[in-house]
Amino acid sequence: PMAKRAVAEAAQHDKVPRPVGFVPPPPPPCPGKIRHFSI
Amino acid sequence: APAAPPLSPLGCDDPESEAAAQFAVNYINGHSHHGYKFALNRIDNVRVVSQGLNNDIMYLELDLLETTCHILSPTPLANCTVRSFTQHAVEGDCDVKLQKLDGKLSVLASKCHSHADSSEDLLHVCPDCPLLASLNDTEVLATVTAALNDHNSKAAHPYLQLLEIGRARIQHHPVHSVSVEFAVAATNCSAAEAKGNAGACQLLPEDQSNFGFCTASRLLRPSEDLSVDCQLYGHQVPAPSPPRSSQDTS
Repeated sequence: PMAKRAVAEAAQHDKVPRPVGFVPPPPPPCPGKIRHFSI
Repeated sequence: APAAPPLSPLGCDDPESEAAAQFAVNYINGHSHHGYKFALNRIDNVRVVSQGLNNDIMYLELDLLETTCHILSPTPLANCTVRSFTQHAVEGDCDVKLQKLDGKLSVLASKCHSHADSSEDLLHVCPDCPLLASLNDTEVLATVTAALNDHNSKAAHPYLQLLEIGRARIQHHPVHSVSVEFAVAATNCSAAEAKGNAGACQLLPEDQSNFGFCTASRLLRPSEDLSVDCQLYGHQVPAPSPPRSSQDTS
């Protein structure tokens, strides 16, 4: 019988372990921030 | 010795890019003779090509938005309000080539084109918002003429002449109305003198020039009404014109 695992438990197991010292990539340099609104 | 690590590309939000973009926007506004002042909305891209020590060429792609200040207004750009989305905004796309030599910026070339936001986008958000109209629309021309005549008939001095129509919007629902904005200039006539022969009235010479700006709204249905507001800027000492050089601006 298929046992439905709790989401948290599944997510725990599925989460890919990150290497030590992992630094998220910097935001792309361009385009820059929107100062008013975009049309 | 290991080669120096390549300089990381300049980011669009880096202070150096921001300073160059503001310099470019001031240049664009300073070299424009029609329409409205534009403000920086976004730096779309920046590319730096080194020409040698302390000598870089910067290519900027800028996204600007129209403000409510006419180009002849002495109001500093920082105090000019960016036209809101529901006022049917106008966007400017500019490509600017600058040189940064020993830390000093100069514009070598700039090319801009502007376009209004799409009517569909505006009506989707604001179904009853008036849309930008063509400046040679007959209702627009009639409203500008009526507004200027109305102002000149009520103001004793000076008789104002039309310089250019800046923008116009027409609303058809729930009322039929036309709103216009136009630039004016003082002439050497008083209203009384103009009554006799308006054709003889001349714009004041540059050293006495006095420009202004008018907004008017004309209700056509369900009843007729006209409201006009004209403000003169007073004589502005013209800024020293930049030295003519090979700078290409289009």
